[in-house]
Amino acid sequence: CSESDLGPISLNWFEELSAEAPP
Amino acid sequence: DLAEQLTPELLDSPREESLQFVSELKDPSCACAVDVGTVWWAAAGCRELRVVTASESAVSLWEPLPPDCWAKIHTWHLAEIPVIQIVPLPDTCNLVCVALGELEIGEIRLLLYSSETDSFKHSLVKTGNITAVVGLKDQRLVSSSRTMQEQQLEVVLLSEAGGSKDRQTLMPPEETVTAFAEVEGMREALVGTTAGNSVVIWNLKTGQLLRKMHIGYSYPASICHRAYSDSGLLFVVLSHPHAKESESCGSPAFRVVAFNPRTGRSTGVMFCCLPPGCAGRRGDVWDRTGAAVLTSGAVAVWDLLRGRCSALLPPGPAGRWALCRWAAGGAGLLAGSHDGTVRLYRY
Repeated sequence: CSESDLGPISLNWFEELSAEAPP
Repeated sequence: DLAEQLTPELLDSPREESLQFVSELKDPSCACAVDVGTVWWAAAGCRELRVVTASESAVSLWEPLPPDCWAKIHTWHLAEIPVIQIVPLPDTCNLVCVALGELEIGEIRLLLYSSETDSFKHSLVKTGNITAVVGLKDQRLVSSSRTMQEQQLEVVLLSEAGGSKDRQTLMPPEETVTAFAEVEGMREALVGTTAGNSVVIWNLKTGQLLRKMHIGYSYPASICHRAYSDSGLLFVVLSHPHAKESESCGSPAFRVVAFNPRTGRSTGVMFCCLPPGCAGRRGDVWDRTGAAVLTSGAVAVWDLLRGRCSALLPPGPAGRWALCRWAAGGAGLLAGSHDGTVRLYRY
């Protein structure tokens, strides 16, 4: 898998999505 | 015969990873076995793995008798509603969870031994039109249920006494949730698959729906079994019980798909096929290994990281295999036939 296929990857995706998602 | 039909590529090292027979149990009172599983059980200061067998009206607990026998300790009789499945509760001790119902699950019950009353008993955890239920680590149970108006997703923290300590609601997606899988190594993350062929991610602590990611239309009705987070990607093991065989790819048994949760984009990582000419039923995944009963009555095992069929168990002495489940704690594979015969194999 590369970033070109999947877009920018973040190691902290869970924390970031939790901060952005509606409560 | 089935093994002879397999091409060498599918079984290129069966000696290394074949299934070794360990022990057998047979329940003569079982008219039609519906599920089999294992449970950790602590008694007299000792914790051991026990086998659980289920028929439509009874669930039995079996203790190991060295060197290779099993003795039935107790049978819970559940005559009012048929037992549909045993719901494994990873890392949980002295609790057996079962789903009961007709066409779909209508009740979830816990079966246990009460030291207070010195008796075996069962207790009701949830009722409703339940579409999916899965046991999570730390004595948690997650389920989806629906009414005419809405879908309810709920995590129940189970108590040793068979009740619930706490309940948390998860935000439902618009589509019906068909299966759940916890994300290995991330206690608060949960994934699910939907009837619209999407993978969804929740935060179990807050109940937030974090992301919905469409899988594509190639393999409809995907069911998630396990998920792993690594290097910023979410790897989900999916099976496709209703996928049709195609000439170019064969019949998919399991696929591993990598999702980027940040963008929602995905790519297939590994593809495990059914042996040629075989059809399969719903399978079971433990660690990096998948297993499924084929309609021929054999059990096939796949190495999900290598994408190949690594072992094949032909129909047993009691006839066709109807059930297969991975035992807890890496103890091996349980294969069961409808007449109540269960065999444990080391993998």
